[in-house]
Amino acid sequence: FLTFEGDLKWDHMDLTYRVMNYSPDLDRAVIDDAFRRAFKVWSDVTPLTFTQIYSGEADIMIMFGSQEHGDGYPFDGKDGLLAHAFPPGQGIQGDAHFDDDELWTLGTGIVVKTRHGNANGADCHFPFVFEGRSYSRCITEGRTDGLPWCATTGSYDRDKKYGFCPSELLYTTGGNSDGSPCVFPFIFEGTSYDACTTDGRSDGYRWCATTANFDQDKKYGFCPNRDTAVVGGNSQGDPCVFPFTFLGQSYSTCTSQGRQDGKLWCATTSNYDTDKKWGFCPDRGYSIFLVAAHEFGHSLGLDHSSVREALMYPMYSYIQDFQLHPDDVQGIQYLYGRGSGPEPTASTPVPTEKPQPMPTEAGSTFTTEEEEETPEPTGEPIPVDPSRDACAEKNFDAITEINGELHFFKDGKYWTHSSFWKMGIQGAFSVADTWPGLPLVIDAAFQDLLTKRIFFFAGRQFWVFSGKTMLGPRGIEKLGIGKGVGRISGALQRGRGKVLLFSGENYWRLDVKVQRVDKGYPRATDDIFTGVPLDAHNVFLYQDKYHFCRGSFYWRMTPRYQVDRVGYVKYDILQCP
Amino acid sequence: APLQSKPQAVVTFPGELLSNLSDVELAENYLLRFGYTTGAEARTGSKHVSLAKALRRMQKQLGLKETGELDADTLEAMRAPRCGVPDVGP
Repeated sequence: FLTFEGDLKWDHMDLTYRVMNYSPDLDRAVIDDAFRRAFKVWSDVTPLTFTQIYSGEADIMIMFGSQEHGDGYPFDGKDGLLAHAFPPGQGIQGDAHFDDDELWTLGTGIVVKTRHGNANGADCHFPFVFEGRSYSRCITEGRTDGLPWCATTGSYDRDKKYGFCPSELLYTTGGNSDGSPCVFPFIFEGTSYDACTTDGRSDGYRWCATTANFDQDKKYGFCPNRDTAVVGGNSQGDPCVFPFTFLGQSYSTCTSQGRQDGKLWCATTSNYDTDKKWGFCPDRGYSIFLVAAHEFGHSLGLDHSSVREALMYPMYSYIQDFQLHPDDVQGIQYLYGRGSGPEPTASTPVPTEKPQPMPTEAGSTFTTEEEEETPEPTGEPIPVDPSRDACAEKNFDAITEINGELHFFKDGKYWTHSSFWKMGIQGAFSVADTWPGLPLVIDAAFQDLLTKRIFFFAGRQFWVFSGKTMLGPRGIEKLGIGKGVGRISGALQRGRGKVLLFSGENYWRLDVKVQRVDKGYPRATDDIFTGVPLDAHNVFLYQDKYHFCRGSFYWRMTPRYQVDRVGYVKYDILQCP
Repeated sequence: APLQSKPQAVVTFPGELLSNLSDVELAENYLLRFGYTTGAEARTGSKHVSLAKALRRMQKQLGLKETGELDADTLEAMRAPRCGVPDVGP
């Protein structure tokens, strides 16, 4: 992870946000809910709280805009740049902007939330059957008022469940008309309009008058996008017109004819050949939730991560069951975690000195185990035997990452190696100095990413350290691991307080909070960790990849369970000469 | 749905933001916009060397193979939808 230069962060935890305007792509309630869930991603793992306000200056002001939208950092039309945000601070700092030339969805195609009808605002179900015909868009069939509607189940004929689709005939958003629908035709600057227009505006948003004469009444609102609204082209937001004529042929659906890139488009008048008005048909679009969660990471002080699976990775990719990556958690907790990040120094966020290594807290006292947040042991360990060379060891009792540094344990000694601080191998240090009470030889260790507690395993016993405070030894049967298991050989931290414990050809999933293994375990390692040694001597998570060691070799596996490297522990990981 | 027959004449659609940038221009814009190279570097150093150096920096940051070349993966990454905040620098 990376924080902005100077670890910019908010000086208070109860943050406010305000949505200045809404994209016409989604119902306002869908956008509000997506932003609420996006903030919750971060409040779930920090003491931060987020409150939406509806007037005045909030810490995080959110807006949609396209091209140049007032901050000197223009967007670039459909695709490419999706959004940007500013690090914590006053004024524009902390704000988040979303490119409204994109199609905003929840990542899997348009979300058509209904109003009125008898389905309590349920989303349209596409396709649906009405009078025996199947439809994949809102229709006006069956009505005389021209209001587009849809079924909210697969068959209207069977279930009679329906609602009205977003349309300017039903309501408008923003403006000064409290959501009243458009009135057509309306007069604007002496001209009569019978559809929404972008005339008179430079931001490309479609609007209409909500009385017959705007010149006279000045009453207006913004037009919601219909389900067939086009994206980009030269008619952004206008609905497709079916059928339309193109190169003399008639089309009743979107087509890729005339294009080499296979993208689907439609005309927004009945005749493309004469009017040349067109746009792209809706595709999967971009998840406003995922993009917002990323941008709010910036608003809180996180810069881009180089971890592909992390939320703060700069490129967009749709993820169905989103889960915050440990890299993101470490980053945000570095800034706002309980006592582990730099304390705010003044009443407004000011750049602190250059980012320091994770601060060690001198001699902290803990209240109870549940509440404590444990920094690493007090003070820097003193090398007891610098002559003891890690590169001379054939293998190690245990290897694991603690506070961002790899730790190599052997016979009561340990060495550290940090890829971040380019200081090479540090040590040997004495295990007893840093973690008094541990046996000389341990089998495995891991640090819980959320609480920073460190678990050690030796034989059938385990110890839990919170700083200098130690719990244990206790038997691993207390974790729910059966008698047949002689030793734990390694551990892989997962998200949400879960850790996989390995022994022989099996593994268990430990819930760190309750300190019990989950039901349905053990499972055979080979089930998903295919291609790695099943009798690995060490198993550890490092730089978001799984490492299985046997002898002097290691097998590295990606989070997608592909072995992407086999190498020497000594030369590749320890970087011995 | 009936397989779309082979597309007829390819039409140039009015208002389409066609990128007529060459791959190198696309790369130079991208590297500049996201902080992998500065205007000064782009102007002074030898074009090829500074491009290769900036490409390597971008490939490392984005977890791509560090070739220093404008290979397919790198071009694809440059065209992928993304956040507008620079990857390097303020």
